[in-house]
Amino acid sequence: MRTIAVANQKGGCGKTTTSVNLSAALAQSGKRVLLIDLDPQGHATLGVGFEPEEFEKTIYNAIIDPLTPLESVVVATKFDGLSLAPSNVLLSGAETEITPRYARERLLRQTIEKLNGRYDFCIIDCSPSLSLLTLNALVASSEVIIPVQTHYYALEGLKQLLETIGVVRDRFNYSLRILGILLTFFESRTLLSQEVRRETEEHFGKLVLKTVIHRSIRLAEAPSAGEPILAYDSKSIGAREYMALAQEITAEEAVN
Amino acid sequence: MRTIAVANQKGGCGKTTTSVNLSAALAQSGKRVLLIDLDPQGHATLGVGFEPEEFEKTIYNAIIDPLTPLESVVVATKFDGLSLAPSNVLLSGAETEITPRYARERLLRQTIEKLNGRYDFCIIDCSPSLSLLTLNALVASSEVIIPVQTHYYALEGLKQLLETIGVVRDRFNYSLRILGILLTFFESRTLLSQEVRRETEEHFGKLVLKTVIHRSIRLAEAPSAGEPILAYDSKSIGAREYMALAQEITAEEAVN
Ligand SMILES: Nc1ncnc2c1ncn2[C@@H]1O[C@H](COP(=O)(O)OP(=O)(O)OP(=O)(O)O)[C@@H](O)[C@H]1O
Ligand SMILES: Nc1ncnc2c1ncn2[C@@H]1O[C@H](COP(=O)(O)OP(=O)(O)OP(=O)(O)O)[C@@H](O)[C@H]1O
Ligand SMILES: [Mg+2]
Ligand SMILES: [Mg+2]
Repeated sequence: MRTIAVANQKGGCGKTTTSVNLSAALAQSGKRVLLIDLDPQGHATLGVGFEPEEFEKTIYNAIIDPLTPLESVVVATKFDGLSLAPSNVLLSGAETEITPRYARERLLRQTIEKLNGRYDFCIIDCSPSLSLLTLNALVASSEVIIPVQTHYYALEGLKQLLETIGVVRDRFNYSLRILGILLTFFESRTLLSQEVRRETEEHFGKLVLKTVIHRSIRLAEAPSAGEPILAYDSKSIGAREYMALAQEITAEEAVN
Repeated sequence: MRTIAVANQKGGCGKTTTSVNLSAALAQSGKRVLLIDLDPQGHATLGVGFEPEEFEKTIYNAIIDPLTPLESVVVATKFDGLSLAPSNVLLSGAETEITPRYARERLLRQTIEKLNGRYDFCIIDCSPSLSLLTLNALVASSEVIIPVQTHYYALEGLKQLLETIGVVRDRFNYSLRILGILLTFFESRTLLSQEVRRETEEHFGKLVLKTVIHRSIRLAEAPSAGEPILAYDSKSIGAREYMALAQEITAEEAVN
């Protein structure tokens, strides 16, 4: 199983949109996918059609209680091949609860390791912070995708995030690799997008994934129907681009 | 002095853009304004023309060390009437450092209270989380502005945030009032924006500010020049809307 964290402390760069739509695209191409919602906002849970409040047991329980297997909180979605470990506001209590625990950064990894090969991919949607929960996601993952909005502020935070990933690799998880930087909200008509793209490719070269996600209102509409873009509007640009991303990821191993 | 927190745990909804541009608009209308950057990303610091790494002392020092007055970390910006308490990545250490401290949620309030009337407004840019730092901002503030992107996910988190503000009001800061919900990234041509606007006004009525900020690429370009929109392009829609927001806020006290 390939475990991929989708992380960036910059808010609103497309982490949830990427997690939900990449998961659905991988499932559509025949992979068995587990999507883990690791954000107390519960947006990935909403994005695949569930109400976060309806769950009594979520990823929170599997992290804080070793006797609650991850499998017991997983639910099937109405999209073939796509399962979800949901989250809701209860997860915001995890941070302080796990801080004093032994090997607190490995709790998510330990619960994922017990899954026993039921899935080909596990995609983890992270919250916009470099918190202990996000650290858990990086320690649990073999690869990380970094969505970067093609705006100025988004570029500034990238160096800090890459340094953090380097520290995680040295201290906690030597096998963590950067699968790639995914440019999002790209608008070909604006200079800003082109400049940020050029700068990202100049600084980070091969780390930048070939697939670029354009700004497209259909991607913002799909969550209100509780559907990934492939179900909401399979002919849209967003659907094609996330399918292309799934193909790019399955075609090659991580870039470094 | 009116202390206004700009907060929302949803990432990318326009907190920094609002903090920087509202501060500059208030300064342009003759107010003495202190902008506090309470996000370790340091984006408000970048937005008014500084490099976060260039600071040895930031808001971090004023929060964790009672012997470092806030005034000693404040710098003048090149925009008349606008001062900045900068931030950088060092601030990300504050969360764990202040967790064990007595009255940890009041540390920012205590340092702001010693400012002795030099400013008419203090605007606090928060990071995208309901962390102890954001709690410090809510405890330190007399009012809070909640930017809400006119997208589906943004609406979902609003109820949770309003509950949190209610808890802060009951337990820590009885004078905290909601100045208003600011709709951002509004696109009149899309149904999504109109639907989210209608739903927000239906659920939250008078709490929704009259000023609405439209999506405008000039607002995203201005930070790359290190300037608020009023300096970058004073004739743009963004500049007019943030001036209107400043007028709306100075004309009336908080809505509730
Ligand atoms: N390519 C796109 N085009 C248009 N809208 C998009 C695109 N990608 C995401 N969105 C919308 O922009 C908003 C931000 O995206 P999203 O919530 O996925 O970001 P995020 O990084 O998960 O945010 P957070 O930091 O809060 O977790 C959402 O309302 C989403 O629907
Ligand atoms: N009205 C607008 N129109 C177009 N772009 C905007 C607008 N407001 C903000 N932006 C841009 O969108 C991005 C997100 O805005 P901003 O960084 O202010 O949000 P934030 O809530 O502070 O994000 P974070 O959660 O990371 O702190 C930035 O690149 C900003 O330049
Ligand atoms: Mg998200
Ligand atoms: Mg910000």
